[in-house]
Amino acid sequence: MLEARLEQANLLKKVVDAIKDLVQDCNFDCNDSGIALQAMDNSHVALVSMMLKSESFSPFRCDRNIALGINLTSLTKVLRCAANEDILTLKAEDAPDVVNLVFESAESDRLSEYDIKLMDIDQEHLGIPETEYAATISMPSAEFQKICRDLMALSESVSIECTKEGVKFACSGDIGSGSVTLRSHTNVEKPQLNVEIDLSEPVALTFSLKYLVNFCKASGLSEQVRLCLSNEVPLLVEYALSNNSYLRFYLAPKIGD
Amino acid sequence: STNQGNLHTFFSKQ
Repeated sequence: MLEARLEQANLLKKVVDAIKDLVQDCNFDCNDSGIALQAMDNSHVALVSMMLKSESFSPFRCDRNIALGINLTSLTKVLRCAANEDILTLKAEDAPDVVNLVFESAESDRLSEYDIKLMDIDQEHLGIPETEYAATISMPSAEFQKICRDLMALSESVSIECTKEGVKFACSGDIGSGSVTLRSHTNVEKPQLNVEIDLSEPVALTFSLKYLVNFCKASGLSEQVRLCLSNEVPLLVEYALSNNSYLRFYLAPKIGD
Repeated sequence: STNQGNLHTFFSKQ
């Protein structure tokens, strides 16, 4: 059986909120290392990979692998019933047909309990190869979100070019063109505002801004976002969570003619 | 113009 207790419902609320517009029905794969989720959007252009490590929960108990097939719209409806600070406990039997969610309010004596019917989702699982990326950019997640939103006003695609001078986000469209160039930057007082660019070789790739703007819904989960690029491979956009948990998005590049 | 790649080009089914 599964029993996973989260100190704050807020974490799961924000994770589900960040991915519910990208994927609809997902398997939450529970095992002794934690709760994982991998799903692609309908066009198989973007993939979300979530890992909530068992250390994120206390207590965490999962004595055999359980796949919880859940519709994210249903999960969103139930998570709306939890206050951000509520203690959230997920429970499921082995081979379950429902997942049980309990919300306990910290101060007042209120306990809410919901069951969500599970679905049989036979989702193809993709192998994501370990990659030594040519360029890794760590930057404020809010800044990346602003760049994507700003450039999406001009074009549906953005080229991301990393050289030793820095990283340049550029686009051009019907009304004109625009670009944002960042260089490594250290803010001593506020390290969360740092921009760090690690480059082993120059990289230039083009991506759909619609998807990047969608990924940026996760910005509230982490002050920093990590972009990993190599030529001819999908972009990795990673929001690190506590206890080595993470929310990762992969996006296939646009291929020039 | 550029056309959108697909993840199956890069990630194999497990």
